[in-house]
Amino acid sequence: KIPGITVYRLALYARTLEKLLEEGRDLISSEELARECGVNSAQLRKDLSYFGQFGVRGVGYSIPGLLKHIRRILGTEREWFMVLMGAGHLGQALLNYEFLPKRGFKFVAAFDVDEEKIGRVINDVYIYHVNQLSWVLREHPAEIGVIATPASAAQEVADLLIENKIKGILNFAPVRIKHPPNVVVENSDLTILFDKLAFYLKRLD
Amino acid sequence: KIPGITVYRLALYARTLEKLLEEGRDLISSEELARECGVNSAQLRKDLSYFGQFGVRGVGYSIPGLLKHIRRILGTEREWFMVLMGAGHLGQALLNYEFLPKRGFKFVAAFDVDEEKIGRVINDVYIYHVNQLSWVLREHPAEIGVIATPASAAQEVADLLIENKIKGILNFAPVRIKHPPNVVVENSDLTILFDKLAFYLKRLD
Ligand SMILES: NC(=O)c1ccc[n+]([C@@H]2O[C@H](COP(=O)([O-])OP(=O)(O)OC[C@H]3O[C@@H](n4cnc5c(N)ncnc54)[C@H](O)[C@@H]3O)[C@@H](O)[C@H]2O)c1
Ligand SMILES: NC(=O)c1ccc[n+]([C@@H]2O[C@H](COP(=O)([O-])OP(=O)(O)OC[C@H]3O[C@@H](n4cnc5c(N)ncnc54)[C@H](O)[C@@H]3O)[C@@H](O)[C@H]2O)c1
Repeated sequence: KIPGITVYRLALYARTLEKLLEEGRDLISSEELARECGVNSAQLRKDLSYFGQFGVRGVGYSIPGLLKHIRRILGTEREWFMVLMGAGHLGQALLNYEFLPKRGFKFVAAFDVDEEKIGRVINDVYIYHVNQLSWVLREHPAEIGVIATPASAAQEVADLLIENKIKGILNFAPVRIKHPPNVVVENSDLTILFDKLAFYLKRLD
Repeated sequence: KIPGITVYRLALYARTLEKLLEEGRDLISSEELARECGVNSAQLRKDLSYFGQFGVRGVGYSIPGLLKHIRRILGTEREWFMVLMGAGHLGQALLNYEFLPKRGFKFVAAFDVDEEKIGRVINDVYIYHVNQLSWVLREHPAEIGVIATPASAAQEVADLLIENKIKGILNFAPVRIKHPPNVVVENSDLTILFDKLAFYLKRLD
């Protein structure tokens, strides 16, 4: 399995190329792109060549071309349909986060157990009762399940997603989800961001 | 400046060591730790030696000792006090996220402009009107500001934090914040997590 940190670097290269494209740039050398991303250029060339040759030595990379190449590697050149489990604070922040649909990640439905939330619509997404997952998926197929329930409900909700042939899970609840090998689970831990901030703050003095 | 990806790796090593400690492990070799984190062991040794020698060659690392060493490097062996700007969906999810105080990141106050939210208390944190920031900081000093406002208010709120001598900002709003060099700004982009999930899902077939 390709390590998570390699994929993180690919996503970082893509973000940096998007920013350069917005600034009107066309070409970039591997040295400059590596510097912008904070990696060494040998690592960058190794990452890019791992997935097939790209760019002409000496001339540098075409920014739109390289971005397209990396998006194809990441699988973000297409749309992914998702269901949200738990439409509480974090869930609603995700439903409102306009960057997700812009990047091709679209919620087709949300699920909860709280009677007060069921039947509401947020950003065109309807909140169903969690018991309705299987028949909703028949109407609106999805490949990704996002878990934003309390930790106590996370495993039960994950089992339900897996039973309904969902193959990818993004888990925000602070528990490790047990799952079969043919299901991909990514865990979100926002505290890594806070650690990064602490690291730089400590060095400010 | 030390690249963000290096700090990300240090935080990853710390998370992995915490997990191993929970599983009752004491010792680990650099090869095994590197494998668990998905980096090569030369990179791991380089990262650790950059911040001072640690561990005995051949014997491996003491897990509690190495964790303490990395926490000192990251600056997470101490408490950090924070203020939240924008107590909406994402803001309230952060106020309720019990992992933050567990890791020493504590909110002392929250701020908003919505009359319906002002005066409420969430997880022992009082929501003030944003105009009260300076006198609240005199009562409850803080070093970190977390921005969870709409993008339209993010720069104005960042300026207010900087005026009030806040040196570290974690920005969740999808805009680039302008700031002086002596203030650290980290931006959160959850979509990188979704990219990682797409990458692994694409390869499942
Ligand atoms: N990983 C991170 O970075 C991060 C950050 C903040 C919060 N969190 C976590 O995200 C989760 C949600 O946090 P929140 O603040 O939105 O909590 P919340 O209580 O506001 O929302 C949880 C929602 O889940 C619903 N729910 C409960 N059981 C359910 C079930 N079986 N099926 C479907 N829905 C169910 C509840 O009715 C509620 O609406 C928590 O586990 C929290 O620890 C993670
Ligand atoms: N980076 C990420 O990964 C991520 C994920 C989800 C949402 N977001 C972003 O987080 C932000 C908040 O999202 P949300 O769903 O919680 O929105 P929300 O509308 O529920 O919350 C925003 C809050 O900010 C308050 N506010 C407005 N102007 C303010 C000001 N000048 N000072 C203080 N408070 C002010 C509002 O009254 C409201 O309570 C948005 O910018 C959204 O794009 C980021």
